[in-house]
This record gives sequence, C-alpha cells and structure tokens, in this order.
Amino acid sequence: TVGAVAMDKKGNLAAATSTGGMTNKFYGRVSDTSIVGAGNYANNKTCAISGTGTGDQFIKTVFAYDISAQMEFASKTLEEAGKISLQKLAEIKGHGGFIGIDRKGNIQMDFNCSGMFRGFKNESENFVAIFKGD
Amino acid sequence: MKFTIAIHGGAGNINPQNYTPEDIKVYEEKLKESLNAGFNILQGGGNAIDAVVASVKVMEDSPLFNAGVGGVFANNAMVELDACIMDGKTLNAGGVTSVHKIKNPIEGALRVMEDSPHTLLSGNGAELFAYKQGLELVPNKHFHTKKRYDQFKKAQEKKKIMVDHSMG
Repeated sequence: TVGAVAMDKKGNLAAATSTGGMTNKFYGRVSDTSIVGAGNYANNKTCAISGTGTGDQFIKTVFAYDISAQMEFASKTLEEAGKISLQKLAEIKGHGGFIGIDRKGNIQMDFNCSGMFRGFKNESENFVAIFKGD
Repeated sequence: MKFTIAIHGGAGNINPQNYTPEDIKVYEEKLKESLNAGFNILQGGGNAIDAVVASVKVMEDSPLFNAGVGGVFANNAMVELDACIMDGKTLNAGGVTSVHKIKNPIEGALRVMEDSPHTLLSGNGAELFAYKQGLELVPNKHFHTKKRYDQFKKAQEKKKIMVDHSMG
C-alpha cells in the first residue's frame, strides 16, 4: 500500500492511499487500508493520515479517524494519538503503520513492524527511510 | 504558512538482510521522486489534494510498491486495486475498490470525490465511471509483474495470505 499526506501553503490538509491488497487474498475482499476512516482520513481541524498494513484490523479500529478523534476530542497530539491507535491495532493482531501530518505541519511516521518505506519533505528537510531505526 | 508532504510505500517484514545496497538505493530514489512530485506542486502554490495525487501516482506506476503496477495477485490470479482520497478542508472523500483496469486508481478516487455525488464506487461500476470520466483504462496484464506472480505462487503453495513486503 502506498500513500501520501500533505499540507499546502493555505494550511489545507489532504490524504491519499492506494493499494493492491494482500497476496493471494480472496478476490472481492476489499483490501487493506484504502478505506476512508480506516487507513485514510483528513480534517483541517486535526490531521491527515494514510496507513498501510493488515487492512481488516485498520477497518475494525477505524484507525485513521481514531487518530483524528483523539486529537479533536481528547486533546492528544498526533504522536500520542498515533501510538494509542497503533496499540489498539496490535491488540487485535494488526500490524503496519501510518504517516500523518497535523494542522501545524508536524509530521509523524510510526509503525509496529520491522520496516516501512517512508519519507517527508518540506522547505528545510528531506528525509527517506526504510528500516526501523533509520 | 509552511507546507510539507509525507509518503509511505508500504510496511511489513522489511529487514535489511533481504535488501542489497543497490536495492535500497533504488527504493530511496523512487521515494525521493514521489516526494518531489508532490513537493513541487506545493512549492508552486498548488493545493494539497493535487500534491498527494501526484506523489501516489509515482508509486502506483512503479513495480516496487504494492499499488498499481506493483499490485499483488488475488486468489483468482487477478490484480485488484483500491484507492481513496480525502480533502481536509471540505471533508469530502472519494474511493474506488475492487477495480482491475484503471491505470491509476488514485485518479479514479479523485474523480469520484470531485465529479460524482458518490463516495465509494466498486468493480465494474467504478470502471464504467472512470471510462466516462476519460481516465485511462488498461488490461489487467498491465499490472502483472514476475516478482509478484512468484510471490503469489509461493503464497498459494503455503496456503497463506501475505501483506505487502512480507515475503522479502
């Protein structure tokens, strides 16, 4: 699964997610995280999120919206909310990760598996990484 | 206002021992290309929606990632694709699911969001909509790669369903 989140010069957020599913999945199974609310969400009041990983658990935890809701209703930061949602994912044997950007332009990229192809770019930083600890 | 973009190309059992330094360089270069595609739009004053679509399209067109041409095989030996998009300003959203022919599914999702009263279109209906919108349709073979087919055969032998990049 691939995805992108962005904040433009007007402060507007957006999220896009695209996937090929899981190898040998039952055909017709709506696959991984490319479902609004599950692995994709954007709200100028909170954040934009795109996820990747075991899709069923992303759907069951309404993962991406869950992060936004924690920020909107429980005053969590993107980092705090993301860790809580990843924990919820792990509790039902889901794994994967997400990228997120909050309304102030802060970036978060977190995952509960051994690696995630990822990167971000702004006017002062240009970062790409693959493995945990990179 | 500062502007920024972030991307991912999948997660899973991704360990250094499964990748040569050359492999890593190829992945990093494609990630940078994807970042630049979106960043250049933002830098030029473009909007966040156009930026995320541009970044995702780079990865959809690459065989390296599990989307588009790098899409994996379902158990009927077809590549099935899903994509969605959301606009944080309007809370509008769009998606396509279980499509086999839309060359860039993220463009299908964008058209559903911007040019239809719907939110999520699936299968043949999504493809008919994409055709009417003038999006490029391709045979499913366009998305087939040897690497993904080999992974599919291994998964079939093991009777397993595998998430992206979990097979080294």
